[in-house]
Amino acid sequence: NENKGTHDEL
Amino acid sequence: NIFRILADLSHLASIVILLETIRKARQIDGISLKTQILYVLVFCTRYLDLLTFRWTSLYNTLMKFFFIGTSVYVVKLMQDCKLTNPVSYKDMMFRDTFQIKYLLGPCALLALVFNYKFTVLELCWSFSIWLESVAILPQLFMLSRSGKASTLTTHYIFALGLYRALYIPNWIWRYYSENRLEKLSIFTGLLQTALYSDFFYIYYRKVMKGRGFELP
Repeated sequence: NENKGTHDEL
Repeated sequence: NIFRILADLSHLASIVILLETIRKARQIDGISLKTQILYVLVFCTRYLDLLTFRWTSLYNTLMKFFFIGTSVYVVKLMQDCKLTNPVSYKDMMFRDTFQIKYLLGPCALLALVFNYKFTVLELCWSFSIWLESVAILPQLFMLSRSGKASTLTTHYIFALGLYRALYIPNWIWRYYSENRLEKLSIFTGLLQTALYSDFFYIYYRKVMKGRGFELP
């Protein structure tokens, strides 16, 4: 998944 | 989306309630210092990405600083109580007996096993997400030992629990709108909300009907 490791949540 | 905004607002509200409780009442009865120290650890390990300057947004960055700052401030206020209200401090320490090594150890292990990348930043992030899911346990343990709590303390715990519960519809929303699925956040979020479920039930039955929080 491309979103892995992009922590844009708090 | 609306769930995420409401969740973050609920998280903010919980911290404001806690700060107001400690500052106004000048006592810390029923609040677990251990849980608060765990939150300092949670935020400091979660938001290490502040140091990389790869910022998501101004909102995101400001909130991160707010959560780190206020969590440290709460611990400082509670420590101050040792001098300003030693009776209240002693009473709190007497009840705050949960052994946090049983949380820190397993969380560190889980972070080593479940993470997105084996880098310091990602391991710390995973550790923080696991630790957050169980950080309320010393507080809930303290609550169950004393059997009752001030209404403000229960509002604080409720707002804090509601925040992660609201992240669950947010994740469903994001799955459908962005095809985004963060398994670690979702699993730990469900775990965290499950730990609160008993508390939510009593809060709904008693506090929301104006009867005060007392355990059966």
